[in-house]
Amino acid sequence: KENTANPIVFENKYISAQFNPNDGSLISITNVTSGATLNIQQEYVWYQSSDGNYDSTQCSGAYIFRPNEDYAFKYNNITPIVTVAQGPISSSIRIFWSDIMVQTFRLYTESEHLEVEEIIGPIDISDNLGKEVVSRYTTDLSTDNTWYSDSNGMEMQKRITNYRPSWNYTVVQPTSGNYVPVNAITYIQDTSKNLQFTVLTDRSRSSASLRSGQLDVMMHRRTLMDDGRGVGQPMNESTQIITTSKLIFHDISEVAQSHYRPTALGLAHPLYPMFTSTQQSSSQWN
Amino acid sequence: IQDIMVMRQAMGVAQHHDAVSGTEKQEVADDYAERLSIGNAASLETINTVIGKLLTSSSKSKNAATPNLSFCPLLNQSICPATNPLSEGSNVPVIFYNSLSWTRYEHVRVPIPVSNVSVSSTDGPIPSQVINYNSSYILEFYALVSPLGYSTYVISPVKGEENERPAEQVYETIVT
Repeated sequence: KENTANPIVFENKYISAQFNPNDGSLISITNVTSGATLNIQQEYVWYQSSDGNYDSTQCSGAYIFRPNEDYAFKYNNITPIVTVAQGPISSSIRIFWSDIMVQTFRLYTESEHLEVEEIIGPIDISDNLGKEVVSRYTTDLSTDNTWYSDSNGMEMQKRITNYRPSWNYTVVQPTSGNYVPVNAITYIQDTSKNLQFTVLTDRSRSSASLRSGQLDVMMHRRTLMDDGRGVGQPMNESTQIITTSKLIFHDISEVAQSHYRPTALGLAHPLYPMFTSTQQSSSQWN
Repeated sequence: IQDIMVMRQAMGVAQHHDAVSGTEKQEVADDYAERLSIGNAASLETINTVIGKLLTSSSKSKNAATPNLSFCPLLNQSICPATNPLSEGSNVPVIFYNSLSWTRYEHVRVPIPVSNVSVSSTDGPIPSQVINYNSSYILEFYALVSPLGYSTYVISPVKGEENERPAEQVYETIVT
């Protein structure tokens, strides 16, 4: 369907997701049950790790996330190869930029969420720049500088941009000062529309909402300098990460909350497979 | 119990705050990984023994040999050695364990070496799908597993005239 104007649509009885046919990017998610549609853009950006400046010699490292500036660069500047596969169990769209950056969205026939698998790394530092790579979701929700993230998979914490509930906060780092821990769940809410966009993660990372309707999730970091807090090494992670997250768009209600909580636990505790082989037929074996 | 203790000790070491937050030196991170890997291998061996005994005790034939179970540490990649017997014509039973306390009906993904397979549960054949990415195949189907329980599904290679995949089952389109 090259150069078609029609979006690629994955749909089941719970949600519908639309993708740009030219670059495979996510356009919108519709909750089929309620009929509400979320316009959404997802992109990968990176912050340049600071190696100190005239304000401070503080470098970005394992303890300290300190970007060189508040501007985030686009991580993928090449046209990806997009592959679509649809069948009776799932529909998937795979966006391949390179061997070190691959994204796959999947919608299963019985799922209430859109799954996104991301292969990222090793981060290229051949240009002698440390990089902190972020997945950024930009939606049309009005979120009033507020977002939420979990505490150890349990109580959700309310987060407000440039604000701390227990002391008068002076903004020194407008970007990194707003990144907070996420262990399993982070979300933004539009209370005027009674809508919520939730991201479930399969590992601990961090999130921020720097602008209304936006949700950042830190993916991978590779810094060149030690941050001077005791590690004594730069955080030179040379590994590739394969991570799975789930995106849910739903109304703000206790019923909806009761759905994503088990999903988050399922993501953390997947069905565990064990294999053997046999010459018996399947009926004999069973 | 001694085999499980290996993993327990590795998990105990990994509760150190530097392990949790990633503020350890790289050589320490490598040590954490090695300890967890050793513990993982010991735990898998224990699971292998326990499930093998359970399968044998439920078998109608008292002389049935204990099935040797294997595991796939590369499930999120494209190759799973545990399913290689499919390419030699053998069936591959896969047993899923549900560690949560409620019944789950969830999709599962298994790398396989061949493109044409069928999947059966205790009730007979079930719908499945094979995705082909760069000459590797991923089998997808739904598994129903009871709380803290096990379910078995048998993956079988499809032979002979059935060897052609139904056209409606999967299609791929290179968009750009």
